Amino acid sequence: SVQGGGKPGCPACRMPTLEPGTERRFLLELAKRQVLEKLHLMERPNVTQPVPRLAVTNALRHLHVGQAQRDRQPGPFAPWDGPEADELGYEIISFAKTEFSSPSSMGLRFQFSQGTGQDVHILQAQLWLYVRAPQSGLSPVTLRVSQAGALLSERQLEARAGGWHTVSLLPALQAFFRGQEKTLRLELECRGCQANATAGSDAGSSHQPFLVAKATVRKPGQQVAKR
Amino acid sequence: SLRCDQTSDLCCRKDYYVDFRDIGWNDWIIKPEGYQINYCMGQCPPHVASSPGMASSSHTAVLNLIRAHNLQPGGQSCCVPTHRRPLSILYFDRNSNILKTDIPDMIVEACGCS
Repeated sequence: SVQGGGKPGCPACRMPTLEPGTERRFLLELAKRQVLEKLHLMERPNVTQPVPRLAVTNALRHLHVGQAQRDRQPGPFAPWDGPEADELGYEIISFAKTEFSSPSSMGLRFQFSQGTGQDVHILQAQLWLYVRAPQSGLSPVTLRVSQAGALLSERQLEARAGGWHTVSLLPALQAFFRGQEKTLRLELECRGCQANATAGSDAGSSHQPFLVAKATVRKPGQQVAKR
Repeated sequence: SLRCDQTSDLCCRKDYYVDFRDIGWNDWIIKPEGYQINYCMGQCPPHVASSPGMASSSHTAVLNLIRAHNLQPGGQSCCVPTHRRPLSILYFDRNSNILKTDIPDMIVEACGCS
């Protein structure tokens, strides 16, 4: 029932007839609750380290470029036909923080907050790196990505290879999300590169390395009995 | 389904747009700027009870009148959503990662009498 003598609505529907003054306040509160509930969030996230708008724009542009390329050429990632009925599909972009940096190698750290009690299935995972073209321009450039010493990927780039490059991280990220860890650490080594491997190592740069993943999330207990 | 207006108090869809700036959430929700939090309201008198949407034809209305006369007294019919659509949302999580997802059944498109 609504204060102020509003006509009670249909009792079975629990939707009160809203007076104009209360409607706005009621609906804004309802919207907050609805968005948090549908995103399985307990409270609204507080973004303590905002990402530079340019880095966000860059990442979103590459996300869609990557998506368009994948849709055109059936390559390692078949076009994604969307999540099952009892799952929520996500695309995730995670920006790297640099842990250490030397002339030819650096450490990248990605922070995830796996939803409590949700099992995350990674369907696609790529690391995007911006590599500055080597001054010499002669020697080939070799990019190696490792995790805790285990080699994940090694790529030879043409000598004049300045620009964005992708490295697939699918098995590593699937294994990571099966664990309980929330921090993913990668080591990047670049042979034949000048200075540190990627031009975007400092956090404020629009060439910050980032990781793109596609996932489905299912809350436990939501197993649908398939007949 | 009818959109609510002042003339009728029959079951209809009430449109209401929530701008995320009004609730101070535009810092973590990148896109969209807001969404329609529409809801259903209005009466469901016997002759339109259990009609899926108010756009029913006169044929259905006649059928409903016949049904209404045979209706057991006290049957309560409610004005409820009959069709909803998803909302695509792009937002920051607490680690400044960007997530994009489609929230199913988020926006009420049509109302009808249960």
